[in-house]
Amino acid sequence: SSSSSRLLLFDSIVQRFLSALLEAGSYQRFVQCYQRFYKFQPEMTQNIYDQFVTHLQTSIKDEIEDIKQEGNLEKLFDSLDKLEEEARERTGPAWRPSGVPEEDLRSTLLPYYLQQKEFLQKRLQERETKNARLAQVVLTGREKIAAMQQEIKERREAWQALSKAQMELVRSVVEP
Amino acid sequence: MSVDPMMYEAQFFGFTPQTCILRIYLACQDYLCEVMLVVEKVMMKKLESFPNCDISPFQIRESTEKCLLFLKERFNVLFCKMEQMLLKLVLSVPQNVLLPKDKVHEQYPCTKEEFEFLQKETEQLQQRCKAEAYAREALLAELEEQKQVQAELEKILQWFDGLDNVFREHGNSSLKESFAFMVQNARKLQDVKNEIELKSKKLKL
Amino acid sequence: LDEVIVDTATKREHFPRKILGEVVKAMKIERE
Repeated sequence: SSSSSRLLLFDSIVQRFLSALLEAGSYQRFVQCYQRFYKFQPEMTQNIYDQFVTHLQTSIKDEIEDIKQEGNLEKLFDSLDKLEEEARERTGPAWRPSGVPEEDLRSTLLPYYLQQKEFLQKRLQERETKNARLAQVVLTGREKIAAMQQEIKERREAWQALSKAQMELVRSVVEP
Repeated sequence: MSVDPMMYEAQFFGFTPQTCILRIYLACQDYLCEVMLVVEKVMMKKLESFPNCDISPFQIRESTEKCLLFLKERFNVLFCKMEQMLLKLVLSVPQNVLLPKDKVHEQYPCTKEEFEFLQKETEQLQQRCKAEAYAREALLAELEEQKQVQAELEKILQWFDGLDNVFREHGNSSLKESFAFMVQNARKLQDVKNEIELKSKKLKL
Repeated sequence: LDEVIVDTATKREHFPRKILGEVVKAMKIERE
């Protein structure tokens, strides 16, 4: 049943295989193959057969345990059971690698690109705000310089007018 | 028959299910042969203690081969069934299961166009950030320059103020007036001078 | 075939992370 865990399934499938194999290799079949020896030593034959069965079963079971250890199957089966349990609601087939690495890589990179975009947008906004303030200061500075230059221009012209008047006066005084 | 590489399973298990099955097959097959040889050896050993027994080692060997052949046939049929069940029920990742590492594909599905658009957007944002950075440099540079220019202009204005102060210190409210006052005085002097010249001419006559 | 399958599966397992590491590094440098 699908509810039983993969490990149980694995063990029971292997056990059934073993039982079926030993069923096929029944004592009758064994005796049939070793007819002469059986006639010569029936008890011995039974004994050898029993050891044959025990030895075969033990060896194969031990080997299966080794393979489970080697492949870390118990843990893997367990986590696959959990994944299957979690995916119970999902009816349709889940994503699978497309076979085109660039394609599959996109989804891996997408969240980071989105993060980068968000970061840049925020950074840009900060920069634009700061620069707007800075530009305002620069504009104010420019206006101030223009005003200072204007004032200097006016005062210089006043002096120039004065010195012109002075020249005329001197001229009028000197040349009467 | 196309071979299902069971790639996704290989990604999960770290080996292909077929490898696992093959490993079990070879192990079981080896043991089967091994045990049969042990059976044969035990029987041979037993016969040695009965020298006048009419069963020859060759016959025992024949029986072993017959038994092994039969068992192997059954073994392969049964193993084939087991393989299918294991591959189907145990060693396969169900279609609706997504491995944890691949969750990102579920959360962020995206087409090539979408991805390229996002990349372009990011690059544009990058360029605009750079432009803003350069603008900031330029603005700061101009601010620095403005400071120097203002300092220079300030000096000139102070110089003009200094001039005005000179006049103010001598009782004139502004340069213009003091100049007008001077012009007035100059003109008075001029009149006085002209008068004096006139009188001196009369005296001479 | 088996080795190729395992090799491909392994690459699918590790390479995205490696590439991602490089991409994140590049993004960090861009930020700086």
